[in-house]
Amino acid sequence: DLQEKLEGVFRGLSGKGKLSEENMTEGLREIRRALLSADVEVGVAKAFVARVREKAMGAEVLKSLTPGQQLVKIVHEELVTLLGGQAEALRLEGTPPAGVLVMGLQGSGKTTFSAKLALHLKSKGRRPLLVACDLQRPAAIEQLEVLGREVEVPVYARRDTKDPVEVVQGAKSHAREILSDVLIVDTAGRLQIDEELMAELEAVREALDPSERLLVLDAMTGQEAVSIAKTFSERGEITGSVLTKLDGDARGGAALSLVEVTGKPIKFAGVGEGVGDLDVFHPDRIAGRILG
Amino acid sequence: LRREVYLTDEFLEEVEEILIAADVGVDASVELAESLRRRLKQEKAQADLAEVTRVLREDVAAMLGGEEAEPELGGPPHVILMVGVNGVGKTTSIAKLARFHKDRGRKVLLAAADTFRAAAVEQLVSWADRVGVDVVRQGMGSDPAAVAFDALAAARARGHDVVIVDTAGRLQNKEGLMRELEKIARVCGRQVDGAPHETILCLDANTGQNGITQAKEFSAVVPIDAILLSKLDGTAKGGVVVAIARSLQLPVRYVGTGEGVDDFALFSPREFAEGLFQ
Ligand SMILES: Nc1nc2c(ncn2[C@@H]2O[C@H](COP(=O)(O)OP(=O)(O)OP(=O)(O)O)[C@@H](O)[C@H]2O)c(=O)[nH]1
Ligand SMILES: Nc1nc2c(ncn2[C@@H]2O[C@H](COP(=O)(O)OP(=O)(O)OP(=O)(O)O)[C@@H](O)[C@H]2O)c(=O)[nH]1
Ligand SMILES: [Mg+2]
Ligand SMILES: [Mg+2]
Repeated sequence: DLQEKLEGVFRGLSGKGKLSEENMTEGLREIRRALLSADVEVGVAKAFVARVREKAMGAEVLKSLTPGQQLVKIVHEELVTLLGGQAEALRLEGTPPAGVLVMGLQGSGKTTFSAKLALHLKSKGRRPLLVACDLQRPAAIEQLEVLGREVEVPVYARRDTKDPVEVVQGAKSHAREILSDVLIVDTAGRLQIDEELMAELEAVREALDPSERLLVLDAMTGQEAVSIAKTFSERGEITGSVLTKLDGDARGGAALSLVEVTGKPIKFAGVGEGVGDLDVFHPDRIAGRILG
Repeated sequence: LRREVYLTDEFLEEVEEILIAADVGVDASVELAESLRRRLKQEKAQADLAEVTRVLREDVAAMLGGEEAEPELGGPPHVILMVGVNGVGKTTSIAKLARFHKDRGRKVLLAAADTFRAAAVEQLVSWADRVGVDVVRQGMGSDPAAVAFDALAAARARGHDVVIVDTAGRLQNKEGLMRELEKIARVCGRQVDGAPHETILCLDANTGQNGITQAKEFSAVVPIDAILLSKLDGTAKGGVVVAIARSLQLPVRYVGTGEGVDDFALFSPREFAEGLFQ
């Protein structure tokens, strides 16, 4: 693992003093390698390692730690600060009903997350309404309706239109009728490079005017995390993201790319297929995973 | 106009970076860059850029299996088992495969053996309707192996040429779910000799290095015959299949290029390798 590799690099240095330019270069190379194998994007890894170098250069090697451990400690701290620094709760404000827009690539876990969030908000005393705005995938509406029944949250669905903006408008009036105070809008998966669908997303966002706009990303996402996050962040004006399938064994380097590129916090972690499998995001846990 | 490059460490690092950025992974990228250095430095310390990219493309393509090879059918019925982690495109790809075989005059039957996820059966039934093929299904929560068994029995009785079994998405670190998959495959073999004849691992092109673990762990419970690389219409290059080919020798046979039933093709290693360097 990374610690052992760094021990190898710094053997013979323990107790003697500063990390030097030479052993630092080799140590940083190992760190870069570890980040890349954990799926951190190339550019993000470079920038991150540069910051670690700055922190580490001239750092007094703690008497109780070996240089390898010291470097891992710096890396770990830097990761946790980056991943958790901006942490903030869900923002549900503005004229009721508040809106949460759920977006992302195909298959990332949006529909499942929407139901999880509904259950979570219900337990916090809110009255959510799930809104089925995926009008494209076969049985998408059915999927949300089944989940809605499971979490005992109403689902607003329309089978008479292919326009998600219409659905949002209908959902808003329906929410006022049944006194729901938060709309959770599930949308169709889309490629960030699909101009037509990204324009549709913007239209849905404008119609909903959500105070919370979440990007849902699969924890096993590789190098494209940057391109995906960047485009969705800009076009969707995201306020935060959700990292799903963290119950798997993916290292999750996409988390670093995600936060680095969007500057927005990861608010939730999907940790299973069940509607209860939703966690608040723990930066220290994902830092440990990324470092392997 | 020849662009000459010196095979310096800097240049080789650049090559590595292009490969890493395509999700080929550190180890495989370093190895490819090394092999490039060995192959070209034998003749000269410099080469023209076109030659360098050609060598790289050849090396990558050589790792990835045959060019657009049509699958050989087993049975009848030829039994296809579709497996993979959650959300990668298994169900949608089954619709595409059904269409592929139907177009070749084969009688296709689908088995809705994802009896777990909300509206999974409805999703497959909807696709079966669209493509115009039959589907065997049971109630939600029924034993997936039982659905597969019934479907294979029906296929034999009704003379289907191809059966495609859909399974629930499952993460490879979930032991119980992996055992369930093993059982589904075993039960297929009891109903039809040699089944499943084609176990396809569906892999999302956006997947990073975890794709290697997926291939490794799924292979440990059911022999994987081929990979279907989905969502290649996105920006992801799907380079993890190179790392998989290098360590597990699993071929890629099919690609998914969109959400429609025709967004499907046989895998071309040559085209794929070219895509890596674009
Ligand atoms: N293990 C695990 N599976 C998950 C998690 N979140 C979602 N899934 C599964 O991932 C698959 C895809 O989830 P969906 O909710 O349908 O994804 P989606 O983003 O709505 O998909 P599209 O609407 O097609 O874009 C399903 O099998 C879910 O059960 C998670 O946190 N852990
Ligand atoms: N852009 C694109 N989307 C795809 C492709 N293949 C599948 N999808 C989409 O990915 C999402 C998930 O597809 P599914 O077929 O439900 O995936 P699955 O593996 O069966 O999911 P689970 O059964 O929940 O594990 C859907 O929105 C599909 O339309 C592809 O090649 N390109
Ligand atoms: Mg969905
Ligand atoms: Mg499916």
